[in-house]
Amino acid sequence: MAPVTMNAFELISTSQGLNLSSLFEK
Amino acid sequence: MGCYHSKRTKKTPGYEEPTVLAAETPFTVSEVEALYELFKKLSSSVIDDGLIHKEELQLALFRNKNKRNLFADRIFDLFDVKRNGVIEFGEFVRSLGVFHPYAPVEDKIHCTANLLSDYMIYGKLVSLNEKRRLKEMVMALLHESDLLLSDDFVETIVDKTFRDADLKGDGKIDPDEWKEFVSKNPSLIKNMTLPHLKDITLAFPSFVSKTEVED
Repeated sequence: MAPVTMNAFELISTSQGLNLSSLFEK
Repeated sequence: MGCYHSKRTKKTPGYEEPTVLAAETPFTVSEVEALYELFKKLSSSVIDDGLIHKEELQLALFRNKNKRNLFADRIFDLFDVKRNGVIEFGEFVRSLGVFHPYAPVEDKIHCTANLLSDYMIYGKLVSLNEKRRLKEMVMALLHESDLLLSDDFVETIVDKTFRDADLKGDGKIDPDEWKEFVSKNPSLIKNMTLPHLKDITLAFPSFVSKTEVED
């Protein structure tokens, strides 16, 4: 089995739901 | 001039003076005024009462006011400091301040902890040691992204993440450990910086500031 390199917090923090960029779209 | 006067006097509930907000945040007065233009747009998209409701935030984030999203709830809670179910202008600006490119990195790290923790306990990371909740968040995210990973695999990811972050091995992640963890994984705070905020005055030019310059 390949070693796990994913980071749970990283996975969550980079999710679209936590990205506010779309607030600035006109 | 009459138009200018009426524009300045018609303020929304919870409005705060740009000079006050600029003094407390990384924003300039002009940027706060531009944020007011953005705030007016967001706060009138569904219910025109000058306050941002959760469905208005969801509409802005996802182009869908009915889309339920675990993380959108967390973002809303981050802004709704008074916990009264709406976001006022002052809350909007102060909360956005941490996303400014010039905001202190320490503040971004602290804010990320709050977004990722479960109970929004500011300044504490007590809930980050709840692996079960973290696993649920990961599963929810994977579900939203249509990614299918086995329950065991997600648990392995969560366990490893905790082992890596809990340097003292005492079963909890304290603020110092969190800071260290973020320094090793800088992408954790990537979403905490919004380059748009540097250009906010161009994106949302303020009628008030332009008129005051002319005055």
